[in-house]
Amino acid sequence: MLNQKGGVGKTTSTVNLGHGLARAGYRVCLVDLDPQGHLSLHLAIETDQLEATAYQLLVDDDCSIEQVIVPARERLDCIPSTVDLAAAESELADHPDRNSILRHKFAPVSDRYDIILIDCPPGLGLLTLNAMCLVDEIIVPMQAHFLAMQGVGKLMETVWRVSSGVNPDLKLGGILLCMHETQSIHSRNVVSELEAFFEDARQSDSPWSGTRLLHPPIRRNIKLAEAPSFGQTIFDYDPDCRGAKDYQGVVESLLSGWCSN
Amino acid sequence: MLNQKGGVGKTTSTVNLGHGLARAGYRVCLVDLDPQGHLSLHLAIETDQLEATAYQLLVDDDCSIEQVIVPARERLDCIPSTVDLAAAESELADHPDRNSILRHKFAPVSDRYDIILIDCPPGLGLLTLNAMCLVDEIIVPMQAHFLAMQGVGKLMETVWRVSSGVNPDLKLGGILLCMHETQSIHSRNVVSELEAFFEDARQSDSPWSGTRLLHPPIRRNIKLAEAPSFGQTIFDYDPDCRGAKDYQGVVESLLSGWCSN
Ligand SMILES: Nc1ncnc2c1ncn2[C@@H]1O[C@H](COP(=O)(O)OP(=O)(O)OP(=O)(O)O)[C@@H](O)[C@H]1O
Ligand SMILES: Nc1ncnc2c1ncn2[C@@H]1O[C@H](COP(=O)(O)OP(=O)(O)OP(=O)(O)O)[C@@H](O)[C@H]1O
Ligand SMILES: [Mg+2]
Ligand SMILES: [Mg+2]
Repeated sequence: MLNQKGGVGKTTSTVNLGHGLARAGYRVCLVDLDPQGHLSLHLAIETDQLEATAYQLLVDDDCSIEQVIVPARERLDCIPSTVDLAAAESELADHPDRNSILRHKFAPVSDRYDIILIDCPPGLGLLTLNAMCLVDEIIVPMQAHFLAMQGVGKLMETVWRVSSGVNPDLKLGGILLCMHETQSIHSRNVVSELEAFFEDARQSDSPWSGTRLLHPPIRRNIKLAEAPSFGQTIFDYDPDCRGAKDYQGVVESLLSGWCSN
Repeated sequence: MLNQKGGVGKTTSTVNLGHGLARAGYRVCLVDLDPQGHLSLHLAIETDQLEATAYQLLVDDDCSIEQVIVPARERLDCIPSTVDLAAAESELADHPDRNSILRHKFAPVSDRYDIILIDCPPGLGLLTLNAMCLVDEIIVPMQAHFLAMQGVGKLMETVWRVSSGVNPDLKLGGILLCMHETQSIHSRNVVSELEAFFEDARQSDSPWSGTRLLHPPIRRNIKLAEAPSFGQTIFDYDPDCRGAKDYQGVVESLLSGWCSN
């Protein structure tokens, strides 16, 4: 889940799509790559009791992925993080292979999981690049607002750079509209602008030639903001609310898109 | 306007409070310290036609503040920025006085303005520290959500550090609730937690002993998200909507707080 703009729904989507996919029977690993540690907080993982988290995994050659995996739900593991992770960017600045560390660390367990979801921090720094080097597909949570649209161009530039360099398989998979207000004309205008842009891109050979708006959009629903204060996903907290139904719908559309490829 | 968490209403509040204060007769200067350039975009300032913006002001010793001030509305000037500003942090890393550059640059015009409002980028890096060294008071836009509350502690640590160092006058003035949903129980719980925290702090000698929740909260109102796509403030776009009334209310409560001190 990647968008350099903050507060758009990255953490909320990582947790709820992750749990939704695990409930559907897939083995899922969530990675908290944000020094705010909001994913770990959302799942009520007691990070102060842990010896190693994402920070040690990235900066300590001897730290293996086995040491940082924490079980969260059935078929759902998590690699938590703390504010220590903020130091990784400067500590790894001179590391020759700094953007591919996560990819190397994950290699021993890649057959243990069907799906890895990474919650990226706001910004396009080293932590985000590490995620881009590991995955096949980027999902961009965003709001259908004018100011939110401005950053998408810059994100595409970075995706293009990474996919023509260290990770040729990298694609921009889908745009996930979050906190969506279906009644608003403004949002509808932004949505049609986005759809037109990606329609035009279909003929190109860019990493976003296959990008689509994921359905359904995630409507604004206060239950999604309440769930983290109880350490619960939306499926634990209120499985019948709009938020749970919307994330369930996206789980199903992701699976049908992935299974038909 | 400062909050390291992104997407909380910093830019929207800087533009609309700035225009509200100028409409009330005060001479106001807005500073766009975010490399996203959203404040400049919100005011439809053609930054690609400008020779110098906030970036040159900070990194170029010969660039004076006169060269970067752009008139925006009556009694309202702006110092715009572009994505170039993102390079300032690394270029100034070795500058001995790197956090006080903005303060020195502003000195020649400090009697020209009654109020300076700075739109800070997400994060607590060099650009945000430059803002903290120039101003007397910080306003923290935030949403009354559980995840949004987590970062406030870290923000306070930074305010304490700056106020016991380079800027002893620095105070945490007010918390401005944005995108506020008055009906939600969750938001009410978060609000009472915030109020209780600042009530306790009144006896302390911390920089937040005088902090209060600004009134009224800014309710969620799609017009506030539409206005930037027309290059307009909420007072230009729809002066009778809830968003304009809420920001007008905060203008009045800020002025009565400032005038009585
Ligand atoms: N559909 C929704 N309806 C209501 N509230 C939501 C929704 N999605 C997210 N939120 C709330 O909005 C806020 C921002 O969401 P979230 O923290 O997931 O964004 P983020 O992109 O991860 O932010 P950051 O960039 O700081 O990591 C949170 O308080 C969250 O609880
Ligand atoms: N009260 C409100 N009601 C509805 N939408 C709002 C409100 N305030 C802000 N918005 C919208 O929410 C989004 C985030 O607001 P804004 O860009 O002002 O936040 P920010 O803190 O400046 O973000 P960043 O950290 O990226 O600089 C924008 O699309 C804005 O138009
Ligand atoms: Mg997050
Ligand atoms: Mg902003």
